[in-house]
Amino acid sequence: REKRLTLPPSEITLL
Amino acid sequence: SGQSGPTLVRVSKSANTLGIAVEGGANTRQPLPRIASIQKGGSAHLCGQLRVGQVILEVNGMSLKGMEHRDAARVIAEAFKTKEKDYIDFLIADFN
Repeated sequence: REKRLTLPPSEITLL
Repeated sequence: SGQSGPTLVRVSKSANTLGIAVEGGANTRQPLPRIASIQKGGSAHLCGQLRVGQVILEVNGMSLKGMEHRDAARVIAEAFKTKEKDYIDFLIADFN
């Protein structure tokens, strides 16, 4: 069965 | 409706901080860095042309495409820190 890849949420950086 | 293409925004280093929070980078749900918030009194806020939700395509001509979040954040931070220029050029896309 095709394994659904879920992308991780991203970090947030304060600049 | 007028589909506007990417826009070049020049942000002067008019304050001690750039004053934006960026989210996103390669291999995440947000593939390109997106402006998550703009802090009052920062250079970006004073410039007045950046909006929350806009996506940063390039910084001073350097493409952020394919860059991990930390690398993209470092590029922006170094562009603000460098004394060579008193501004940063952002190529911005309005994806809504």
